[in-house]
Amino acid sequence: DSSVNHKDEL
Amino acid sequence: MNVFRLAGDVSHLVAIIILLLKIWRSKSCAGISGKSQVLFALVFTTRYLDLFTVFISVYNTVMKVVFLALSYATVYLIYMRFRNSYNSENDTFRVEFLLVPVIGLSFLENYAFTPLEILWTFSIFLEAVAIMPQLFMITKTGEAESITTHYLFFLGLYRALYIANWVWRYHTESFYDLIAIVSGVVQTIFFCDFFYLYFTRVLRGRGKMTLP
Repeated sequence: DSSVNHKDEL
Repeated sequence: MNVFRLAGDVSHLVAIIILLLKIWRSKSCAGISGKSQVLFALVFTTRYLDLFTVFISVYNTVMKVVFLALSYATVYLIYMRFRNSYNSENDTFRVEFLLVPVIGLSFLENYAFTPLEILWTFSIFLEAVAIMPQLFMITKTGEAESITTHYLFFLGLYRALYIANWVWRYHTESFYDLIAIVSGVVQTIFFCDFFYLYFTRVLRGRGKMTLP
């Protein structure tokens, strides 16, 4: 789910 | 990682370093909104709580530590080291008008109702409005030193580059993060008025940016 991805952005 | 996001992170780092160096070398924080800097330190604190629990890459971890360290150093310089040069009489924006809606919205609109997600969402929404006290201070004093405008330029540019990064990622990975995108667009729109003044006044070699 998208909540996992955004952690790779500062 | 893509060139837009890398350029955005570099622009963000440049902005923070410009401000920190300006305060350190001039030994003064005149014209700088301490409230905005506190809000930015809060943005990094609530966004990077996963610093020790999730490892993405060396770059990711190093940049998070650097952003946290530099933002707290800036707040320290303003409120401790050079507090006698802090224009508290001009830094009067009511930050509660920012915090209350941002806190409310992060409870309403988030990807998961967990502490980490709500705090991350809070940091995203807060970042969109964190520059308000600084822009308000400039309108109140009617001017800004050119170095402060360069700080604001790179700060505004960073999220504009992130928008390009999101377009690129949607186009290449079909990835999109709606909360970050909507908030990032709002944040960049808030800078538009400043960008106009920056390009029409500061870059004309006028030194100080004086508002009409």
